Amino acid sequence: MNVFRLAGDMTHLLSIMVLLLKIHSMKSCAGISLKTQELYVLVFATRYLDIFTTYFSFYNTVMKIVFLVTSFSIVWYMRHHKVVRQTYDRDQDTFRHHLLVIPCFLLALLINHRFTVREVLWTFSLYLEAVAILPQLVLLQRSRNIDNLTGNYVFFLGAYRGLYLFNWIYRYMAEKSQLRWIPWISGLVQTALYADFFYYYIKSWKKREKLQLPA
Amino acid sequence: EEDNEEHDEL
Repeated sequence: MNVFRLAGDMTHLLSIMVLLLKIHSMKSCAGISLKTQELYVLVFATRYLDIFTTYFSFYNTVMKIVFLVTSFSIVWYMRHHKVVRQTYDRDQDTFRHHLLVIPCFLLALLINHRFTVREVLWTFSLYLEAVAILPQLVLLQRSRNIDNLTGNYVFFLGAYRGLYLFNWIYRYMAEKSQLRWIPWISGLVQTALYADFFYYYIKSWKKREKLQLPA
Repeated sequence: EEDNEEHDEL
């Protein structure tokens, strides 16, 4: 495993830890989109089904279990925890996320590496992950107060796929890996969606001001 | 198996 891949995974893990920290310590999920979190549950559930069929490494298995358990528990907290669920910005989080699922699934049926259940589900998870942040970005834009933990959560979540892009370049150049257009293009789209957010995040960080996105 | 190359990623 190269350094970009490891950094990407750690950033991904860090983003989830930041979100859990917010939920546990502040007992709040204000500014967090349940729609995006539900999409992540679907992304991880469809991508990591192979933990039951294929073994890669201890690291791989543990990380997959961590992502599955944490994504399910975040949704549980937001929906059912008696304090946390009252802080959910239900009225602002109106993105119709179901509308993302069907096109991604149809695209996965049409464009995939191999027409098998495992490959189609894997491909679907890549397409869906690329756009899963959209409800969260819309909610952030509507939020007047973005607290630090929420801002950092989205930043780390965006940085993770950006680091994967470097990992793929490295693997292609140094390890002579095959051309893998499906994850590459999905990852590029995913990272590009954060461009605007990154710009304002870094700007506010430099000026030491509170993060606010223009409406 | 070639398919497994990309499935080792998260």
